[in-house]
Amino acid sequence: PYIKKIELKGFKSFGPQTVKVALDKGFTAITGPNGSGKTNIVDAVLFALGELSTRRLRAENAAKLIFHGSEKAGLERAKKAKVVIQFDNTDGRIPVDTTTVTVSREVHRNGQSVYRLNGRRISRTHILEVLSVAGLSSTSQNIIMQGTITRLTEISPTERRKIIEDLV
Amino acid sequence: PYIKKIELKGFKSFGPQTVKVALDKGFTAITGPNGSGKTNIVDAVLFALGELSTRRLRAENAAKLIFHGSEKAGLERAKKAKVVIQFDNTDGRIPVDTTTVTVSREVHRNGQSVYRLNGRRISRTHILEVLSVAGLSSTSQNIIMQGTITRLTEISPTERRKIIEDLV
Amino acid sequence: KRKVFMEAFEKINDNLGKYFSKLTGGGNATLKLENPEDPFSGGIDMLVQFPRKPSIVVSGASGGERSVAAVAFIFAIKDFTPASFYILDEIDAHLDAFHVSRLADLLLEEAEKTQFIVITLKPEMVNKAQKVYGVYGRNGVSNVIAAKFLEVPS
Amino acid sequence: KRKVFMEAFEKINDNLGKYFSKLTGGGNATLKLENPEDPFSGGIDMLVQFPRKPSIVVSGASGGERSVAAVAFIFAIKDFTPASFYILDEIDAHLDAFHVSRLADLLLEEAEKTQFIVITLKPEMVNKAQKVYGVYGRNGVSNVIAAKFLEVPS
Ligand SMILES: Nc1ncnc2c1ncn2[C@@H]1O[C@H](COP(=O)(O)OP(=O)(O)OP(=O)(O)O)[C@@H](O)[C@H]1O
Ligand SMILES: Nc1ncnc2c1ncn2[C@@H]1O[C@H](COP(=O)(O)OP(=O)(O)OP(=O)(O)O)[C@@H](O)[C@H]1O
Ligand SMILES: [Mg+2]
Ligand SMILES: [Mg+2]
Repeated sequence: PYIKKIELKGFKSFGPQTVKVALDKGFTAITGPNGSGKTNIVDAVLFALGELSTRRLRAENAAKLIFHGSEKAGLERAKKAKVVIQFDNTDGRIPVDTTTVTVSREVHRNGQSVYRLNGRRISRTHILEVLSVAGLSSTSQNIIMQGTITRLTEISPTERRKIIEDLV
Repeated sequence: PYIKKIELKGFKSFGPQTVKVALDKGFTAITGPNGSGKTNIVDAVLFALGELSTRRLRAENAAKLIFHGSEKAGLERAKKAKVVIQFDNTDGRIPVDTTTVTVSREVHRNGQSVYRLNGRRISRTHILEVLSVAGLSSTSQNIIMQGTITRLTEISPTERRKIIEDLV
Repeated sequence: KRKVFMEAFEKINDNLGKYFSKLTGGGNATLKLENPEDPFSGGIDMLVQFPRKPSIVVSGASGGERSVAAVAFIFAIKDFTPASFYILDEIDAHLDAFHVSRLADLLLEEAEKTQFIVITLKPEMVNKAQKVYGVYGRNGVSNVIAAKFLEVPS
Repeated sequence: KRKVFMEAFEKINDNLGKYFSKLTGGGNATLKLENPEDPFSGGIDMLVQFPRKPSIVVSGASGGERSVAAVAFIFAIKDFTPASFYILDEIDAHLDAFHVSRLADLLLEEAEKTQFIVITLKPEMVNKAQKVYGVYGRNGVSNVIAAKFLEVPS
């Protein structure tokens, strides 16, 4: 399953109007100025895949994931942050009988999260089970965060062995 | 005092033929492919200013600072590594009575270093004393090594206080 | 456990050589067990050989050269646990223009069977992508526009 | 000791604001003592405000924004212990084109009284320098050529 669309609403620097990023298979580049919100899109994908560590999402707590408003743009703080990811499931690896699988997560100011699979509410445990069948998780090796390469250039031989050991 | 010239001979990736870099006051950019030898020039300046830590010079030991030869270029390993720095001393801050002050250091395969000031041999302790009068040293804040900015973006408030504390 | 580990090691080592060669245009990289008899008691070193240069331990290479080796290692692991999409956030920050465009060529080749979403500030990378999105902020609010011929925003 | 420290703190704080504003085209940055009564018992936080954005603690900014703040901090310290030359090795690696060219402008301004030797892979930096050297390796042997109109080598 690859990503067909990412929708962000009230998530970090993304405001109350839903922003949609339609993606194809193949090689897509995302570029833009410093601080424009590129890495926030990566955080959004980790968030929708159930990432619990707010530190990994670079936020002090769950409430800080919600758009904090903008005086200059005349926008209030959002009530919730919502991310929707549409996967292409034509290879059927996600054990759901639709060729497009939609996963969404929203977090409210009280820190509570609501997960949905194809629009229907589902528990976090259940959705993680479904996604893990297709190898989808917020901790899998296929998302390389900013700064990882720099850290990898400084690892010791022992750490390098541990990386391979953890894979098996 | 600013740097008027850097000469490298047999120092790290610089071969037996002396390479000269003439510098003006003002803003000079040094560019080039990965691994071409840019940071080795910074190591050369630290070396000439008396840096003793081979780790800081990114070498396993003093002998590894010497050009290790190149089969493809038909060049043997050098016998010694030598760096010469010519400072402009028109402001007289280096307590030597010439308007150009030449500092040089060479290291031999046995790890022994030979320092010279304006061509005359001098002990390491003595040359460091002379240079420190003008604020010149291999540990002063005016040489920012590759990777320092990335490390600075991750420091804690306590570390930031320590940096300022160390300055006074 | 040892057998499974050694199989993984061999496969990743082969892949490393393949990807490093593609990224450098003919170089080679290999992994070396510090203690082949008992791999878990030692580490794994990496030897890199850039085109027309001698083979050295990766810790002795330049900052950018070590970045190239790290990217090759990430690709080598990828084949071991394949996924259908990858998100790479500024993995090209310390690469020079030559290595960025080699990496872009590699991504184009691999993109036939895998989706790559690559965040980058480098024009050589943006120019080779099949699709480009520009992210921009206005008064602290982010937005995204699709644009193939987008210049790297300044 | 406290008096000397506080004097340094005030001066560096003023400089930080000045340099950050130049680097960002109108932003502001300030240092905050965690414990103003007894500075040595707490740390020093940094608040940054990028143009048309709210002021935030620097740890909450993006990777590139934190780089900009770190560069401003380096410049702020520079004035406290002035030297007649500076060597800066790829301090612009995570900056976008806008911030690189602001940094280049700042270096040009400061270069009237101080020598800057800047190692960079960014074309915006090379293009604004008063003098450019290209370093290249051939078969593992480094060499240097002076060239003003040198393209960033690929
Ligand atoms: N004693 C030596 N003899 C020959 N070559 C050496 C020696 N010591 C180091 N080198 C080589 O010098 C190169 C490193 O150069 P350096 O770190 O200056 O590159 P750089 O131009 O700064 O590259 P980057 O853009 O990646 O930072 C390495 O390829 C290393 O193998
Ligand atoms: N809850 C929030 N509400 C509004 N803005 C936020 C929120 N959380 C983070 N931000 C802002 O998002 C910005 C960071 O964006 P991000 O890290 O995605 O930038 P980037 O495009 O990756 O930049 P770089 O090129 O520097 O890596 C910061 O300026 C930060 O202040
Ligand atoms: Mg980022
Ligand atoms: Mg370097």
